[in-house]
Amino acid sequence: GRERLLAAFEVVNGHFESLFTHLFGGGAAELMLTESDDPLEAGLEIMARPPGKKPQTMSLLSGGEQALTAMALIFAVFLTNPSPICVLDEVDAPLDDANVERFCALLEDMRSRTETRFIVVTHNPITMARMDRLFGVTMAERGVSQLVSVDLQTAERFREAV
Amino acid sequence: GRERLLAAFEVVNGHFESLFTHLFGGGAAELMLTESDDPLEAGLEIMARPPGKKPQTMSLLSGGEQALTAMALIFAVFLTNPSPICVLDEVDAPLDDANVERFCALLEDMRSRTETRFIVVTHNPITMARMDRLFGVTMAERGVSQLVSVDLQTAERFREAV
Amino acid sequence: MKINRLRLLGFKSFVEPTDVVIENGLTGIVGPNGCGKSNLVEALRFVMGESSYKAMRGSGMEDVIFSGTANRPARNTAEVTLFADRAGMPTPPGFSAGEDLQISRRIEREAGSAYRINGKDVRARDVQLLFADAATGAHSSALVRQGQIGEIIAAKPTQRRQILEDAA
Amino acid sequence: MKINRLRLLGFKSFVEPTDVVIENGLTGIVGPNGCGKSNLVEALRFVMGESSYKAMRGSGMEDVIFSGTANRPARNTAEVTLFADRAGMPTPPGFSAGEDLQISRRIEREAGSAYRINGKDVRARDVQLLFADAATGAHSSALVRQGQIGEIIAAKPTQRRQILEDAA
Ligand SMILES: Nc1ncnc2c1ncn2[C@@H]1O[C@H](COP(=O)(O)OP(=O)(O)OP(=O)(O)O)[C@@H](O)[C@H]1O
Ligand SMILES: Nc1ncnc2c1ncn2[C@@H]1O[C@H](COP(=O)(O)OP(=O)(O)OP(=O)(O)O)[C@@H](O)[C@H]1O
Ligand SMILES: [Mg+2]
Ligand SMILES: [Mg+2]
Repeated sequence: GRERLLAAFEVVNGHFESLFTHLFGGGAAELMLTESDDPLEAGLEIMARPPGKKPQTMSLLSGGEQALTAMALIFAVFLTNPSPICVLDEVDAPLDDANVERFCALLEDMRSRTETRFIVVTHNPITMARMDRLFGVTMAERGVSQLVSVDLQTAERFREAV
Repeated sequence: GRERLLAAFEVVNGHFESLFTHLFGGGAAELMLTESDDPLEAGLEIMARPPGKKPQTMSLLSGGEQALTAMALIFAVFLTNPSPICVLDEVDAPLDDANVERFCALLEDMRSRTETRFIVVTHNPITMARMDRLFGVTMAERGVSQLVSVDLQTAERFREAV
Repeated sequence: MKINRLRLLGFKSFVEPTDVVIENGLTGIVGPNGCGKSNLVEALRFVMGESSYKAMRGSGMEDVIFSGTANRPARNTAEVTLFADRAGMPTPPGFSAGEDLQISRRIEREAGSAYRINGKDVRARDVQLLFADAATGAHSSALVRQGQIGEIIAAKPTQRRQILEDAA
Repeated sequence: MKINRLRLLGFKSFVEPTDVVIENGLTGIVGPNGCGKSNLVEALRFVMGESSYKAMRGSGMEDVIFSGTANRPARNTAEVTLFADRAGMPTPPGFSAGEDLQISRRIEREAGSAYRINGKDVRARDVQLLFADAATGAHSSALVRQGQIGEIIAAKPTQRRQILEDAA
């Protein structure tokens, strides 16, 4: 149990360091297992340094910087042992436009590297435009949800006008 | 102390009920003081029912519905005792376009009813367009923030391209 | 495993039978606040054997059963079915080798949940193990709930370490 | 009270002297992730006498002092000054009646914070009371931090009741 967790940690950390630098266009980050000799009681710490800035505790990073860092961690674990399905519910909410583009590029990269099917819930038009297909959820009757197919071209018109 | 809190609660509740119905275009909500005979040890519960839906615990409401409900509470307290300054840091993040418009209309309403000055941090272009003026924060030099005035017309171009 | 389709009936706001076809690549789900997007993704975790009603935002597992609207009465049951290929997976005990899997979970008020794999009654544990063997499941770190990113940031280091379990 | 201007020097990423003129109505603050928008609004709570470094996302109050970049050394001090009119407010004890207020807070590494009102040294408490009398202050419910909406939703009812204190 312990060796497997340590071995997995090393692989995840390798992915995490490169995903972070990729998402931030520079800088550096790493994971650390701390607080205990027994890795099954250990804590997972994140050290992150956006490009040009000094390394700081995660709490001092901005909302968007924290979200991108957490995303690098999630995808580092994912790449270590890809699942058949990945669902992301509004993870792009705190990101500015440039970072939403990077997030989408990351998803396209994951799509090319794995067989995984991705479901991405979003309010962001940039993200919508970069999906392979869109489903809309509507409540034409109040309180009753219905699924509809959304044509990527008409997505702009559909988007949240209902 | 106790009478003042109870009196304030009544006024806040009155504002909350009407703000909720205004923001949701219907439905109903109310605040409840619970759990103790001493209102200084009481809890503040929120009962909310979006239009057409059955009343439910707050936890079952959607991310955006919860945000709007919390906003109704914040502004209900605000109207009861308006402050000279109100700062909102990315409160529009979970809202869809229609709800962002309603949020902005609410701010315009507050501006007309009080002398309060509002500072609104946002990534949302709809919100930006409805402000009276915009300040941009940039990091032309990495790690060093600078304030710039942003022309509302060029806001589209400036927006998060830096 | 290839997950191909999700079918909902009476699950939260999806009172009418709803089929979600899941294809390769990136599928976006869009719509206004409160229309049911998060409910839809919760249905996937539900059928995978999610045991925590709190993770489904409820105060009891029955909160996932359609509770009615101003114009419709509440239902007594909710059912979610997942259709998958077993490409490249070992055969679960008690089943013959074959390509397709149909996993369903049906919850009834005051009667709890009943699980089936290819029409045969099984326990929650069997379903959870099936998905765990396929590197997924209700608690997979690749299923990111709304607001979960904030929880990861705010988590105590020992809590956060659990995210590694998926990789091990 | 009318709050007219905020001046920052060495506060978090605002190493260079920065003036924020605050006018009537709605002022938007925009910019990319991590550029300093939340830092800017934290400066207001800082000068109002915020006593909790956690509310400023730090692990100590000194975390608000510019800590340097790849190209610049850290500073030893941070100072924020708020310029306000005292229109319609009672005169604070020890001050002559007059229209303008200049409230400043300066923090120095290993020396703590020093407060001034119109150039005169005062205690943190005096500044906190001044703003409380004007229906504002570092803990005003009208100052909504990034993510605070989620905290209000998730709060225990007794915690949430504190939001009413502003109205009483
Ligand atoms: N058991 C149930 N029966 C009927 N309706 C329900 C049930 N449980 C939740 N709902 C309703 O579903 C709605 C929430 O749906 P959901 O969380 O999927 O919205 P969403 O599309 O994700 O919105 P957002 O963009 O704001 O996150 C709520 O209005 C809630 O009242
Ligand atoms: N004492 C300090 N000295 C220098 N830089 C600091 C200091 N404290 C925080 N920072 C930096 O400030 C940045 C965060 O700024 P801030 O939280 O204001 O961003 P933001 O514009 O609100 O972004 P977002 O849109 O993502 O919320 C971080 O990159 C952090 O490293
Ligand atoms: Mg949702
Ligand atoms: Mg911020």
